[in-house]
Amino acid sequence: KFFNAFEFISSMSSGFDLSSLFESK
Amino acid sequence: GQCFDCRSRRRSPQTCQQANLALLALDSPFSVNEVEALYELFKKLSCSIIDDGLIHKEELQLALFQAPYGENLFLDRVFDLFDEKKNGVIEFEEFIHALSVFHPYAPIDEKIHFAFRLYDLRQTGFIEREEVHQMVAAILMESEMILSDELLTMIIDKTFADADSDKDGKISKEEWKVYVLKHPTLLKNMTLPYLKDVTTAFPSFVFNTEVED
Repeated sequence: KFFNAFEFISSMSSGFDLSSLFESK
Repeated sequence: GQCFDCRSRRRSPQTCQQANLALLALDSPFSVNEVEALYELFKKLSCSIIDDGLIHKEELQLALFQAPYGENLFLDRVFDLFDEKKNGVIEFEEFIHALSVFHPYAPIDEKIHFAFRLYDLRQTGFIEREEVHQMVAAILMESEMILSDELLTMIIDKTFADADSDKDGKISKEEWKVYVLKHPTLLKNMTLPYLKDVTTAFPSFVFNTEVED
């Protein structure tokens, strides 16, 4: 599915997903 | 403490804080009430481990991963970009500055630039092959996925064939811009829809506010 390295990084790295800052409220 | 302006105008600390929040809102896509709501989030994050009103790396890590320990390449980069003064902690002003970029209405150029800086691990002004390799390898390790070196090289080759238009082995800011505009899903993480209704998410700001938007 991931033939693009950046797509792989942006969709798989939890450290780059800041939405959990808001989910942990 | 109180700022000089508020001391000289004999404002109360409460009014002083309101003035500072209003100033921050002026320079951001947020309204004063939204900045106040984000201050509630900031207070919560900044006292989760060390109660000093500043976000330490462990506190950001705790909020993102539900565990404060362990090395994480991506968290290091995110923290570093939030920490404008490079003093090892995130102040409220820095928190607002960085989150502004993630606002749904923030200019796309700011999102593109921020993402570039995230991926430019060594801060050389270019995204290099080794950096991309390092990030992919870190995710593979984090998620316990196994990928052959051959396949990993193929993926990186293909990505660079597409992104590195002058074929010098590294992606410049200009190449990055052209590339992400062709692949806008790469900027998905750069927008936090929550920021559009942050006052609903953190309604407790209402108890502290003196301002009505």
